[in-house]
Amino acid sequence: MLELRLVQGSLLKKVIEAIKDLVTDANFDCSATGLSLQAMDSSHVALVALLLRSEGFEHYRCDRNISMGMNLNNMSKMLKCAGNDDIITIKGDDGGDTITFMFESPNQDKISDFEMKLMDIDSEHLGIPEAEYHAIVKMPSSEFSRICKDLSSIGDTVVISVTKEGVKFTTRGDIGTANIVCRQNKTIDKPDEATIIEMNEPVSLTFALRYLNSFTKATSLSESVTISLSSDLPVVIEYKIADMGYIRFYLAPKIED
Amino acid sequence: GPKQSTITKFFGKV
Repeated sequence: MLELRLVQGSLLKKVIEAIKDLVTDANFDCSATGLSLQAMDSSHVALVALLLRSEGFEHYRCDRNISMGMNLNNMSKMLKCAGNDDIITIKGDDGGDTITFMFESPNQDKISDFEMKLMDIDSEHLGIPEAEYHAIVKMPSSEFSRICKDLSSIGDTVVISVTKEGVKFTTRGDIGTANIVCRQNKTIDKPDEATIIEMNEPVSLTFALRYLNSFTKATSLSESVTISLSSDLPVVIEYKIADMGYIRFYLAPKIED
Repeated sequence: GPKQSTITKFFGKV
């Protein structure tokens, strides 16, 4: 028996919109800890890891660990039927082949339920090692989104470099080149607008902008984004989900032969 | 130019 009641249902809507273009089908793993998901895109270049902790739900009942295979496009179709202010409850039975989404309007005058078919998904679970990153950049999520969008009109790849000067985003294309440097900017009264750069050593990595632009679909989930870089690891782009958990996108770098 | 690597080059199956 599974019953998860999320008062801020819009969070689930946003989460699915943020990952559905990257991942087609995924297993949602439900345990006492919370609802989690780990999935790669079809070309295995990017990986998304989601955690919604049990404490973030108003009611959380998960009698035993359960893995539910869902088509994210179908899930999106159903969740789009929920209002932004609706409370969403996810209900399932052990061993059942469907899941039910119940939507309640804030004043309880409209209650809907949508039953969705589950699917069997053969997915590999990858071990993500704890890592010491060379540099961690925290910046406004809207700024990061703007940079990725702007640069993708000029080039296909971006070099992200962190030095003492700041974080630099560089691209090159047929029409020319572009460099955007963001310096550390600790705005005390507006911490969400701060850019904070922690650097253990300088690092420079190349990534496909197409994927970074896809990750920025999570922008509305969090005012800030954290970019963790190490020269020998995929970059981690993390959006925290208020009081509940996170979406982390891992992107494998482009490497010289 | 640089070649795209994959996640599985860095993270192993559990």
